[in-house]
Amino acid sequence: SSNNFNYGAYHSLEAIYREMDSIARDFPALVSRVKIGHSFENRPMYVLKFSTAEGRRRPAIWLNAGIHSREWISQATAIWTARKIVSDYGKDPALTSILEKMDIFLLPVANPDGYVYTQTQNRLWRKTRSLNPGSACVGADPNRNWNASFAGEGASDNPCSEIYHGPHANSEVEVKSVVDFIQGHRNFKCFIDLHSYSQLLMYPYGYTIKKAPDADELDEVARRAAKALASLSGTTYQVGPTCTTVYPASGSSVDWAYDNGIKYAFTFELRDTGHYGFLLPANQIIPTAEETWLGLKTIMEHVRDNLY
Amino acid sequence: REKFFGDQVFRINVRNGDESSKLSQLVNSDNLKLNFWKSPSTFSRPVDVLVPSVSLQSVRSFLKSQGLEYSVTIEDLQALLDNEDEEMQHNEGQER
Repeated sequence: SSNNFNYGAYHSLEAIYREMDSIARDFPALVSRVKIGHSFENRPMYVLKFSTAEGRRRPAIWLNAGIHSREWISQATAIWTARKIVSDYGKDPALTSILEKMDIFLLPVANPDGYVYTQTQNRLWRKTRSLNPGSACVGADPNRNWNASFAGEGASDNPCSEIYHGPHANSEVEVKSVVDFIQGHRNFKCFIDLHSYSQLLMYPYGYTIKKAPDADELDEVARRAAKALASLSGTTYQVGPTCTTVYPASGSSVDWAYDNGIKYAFTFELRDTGHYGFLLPANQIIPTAEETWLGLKTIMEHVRDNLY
Repeated sequence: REKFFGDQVFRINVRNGDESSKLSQLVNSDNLKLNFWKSPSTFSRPVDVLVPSVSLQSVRSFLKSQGLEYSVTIEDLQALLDNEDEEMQHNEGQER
């Protein structure tokens, strides 16, 4: 890129934000960097908006990454994906046709405070860095804080727990910033959340074993996406509803999106299956991002052809 | 900055409900300072847990006494973190 950003390495929050700015500057007709809010410690939350119809509120796709700060491969995959979109627009017919009909919003670091904390204090930090009155323990799990069966099964009311749901839904300003933006836009059709690790591609629900109304279609799309992903390096993903694929989890982003009319809602648990866990070596960033892109594109093409 | 010298990641293979409930004793033992990377689930998925070096012996004894099968996926967490850190420093230098 113009400021020699190495996509095959992990970067600081500042470097990622600089690269987002650089991408927007390099492709002003396609991309803009939009501030959608701030974190508890007052760091900006930036998304990249990819749109070929500035000013119109087209059907949109939300790509979310880094909500659990220690899952570094998700932030790294997201910023690589941003560069991929601008590099391939106009060349890749599938992507070009997606962007002729829809906008894409990409949030590479959904938990900025947590991400900085993993780089300066504790590499294994997962939650936000908000303060819990009356407790010495810090932060809430931002993927248990959404208003979807909030405080239900698969979350904890103990502030010291890694899956602490927070004092109330949207208590984490990082979550509320995304909720307010999406509800203000009112035309999102797809929400994809990137996590790691385990190599899973999941769809609602996490908060109940009940089958989602669109489960059959979501399952079919997810299996095609997993197949496309595997075609590059043979990385195999398991596919299924969150609740019975990994474990019950209430208050998740994807369940909230689905219950709020965003039908195409998926969670990716990226590489690997546990050999490195959260410490995936940087030399696997690009292979992981490239294979994930094939899965993401499969889903986005389906959304493009099945707008509702 | 938090250090993890000698800390290890165990992968515990839970084969049935009985083993899952045995494991919950470990999950609820705050004094061992365990950090579950992949929590126990009801679908016989492996459980990954970061065990601080000071708790290694106690956890090994517990797993053995309960007949729970496990393997060590990361022998020394700090060594991996040092590699990652070194690479990030090197890369930042290059970027400048």
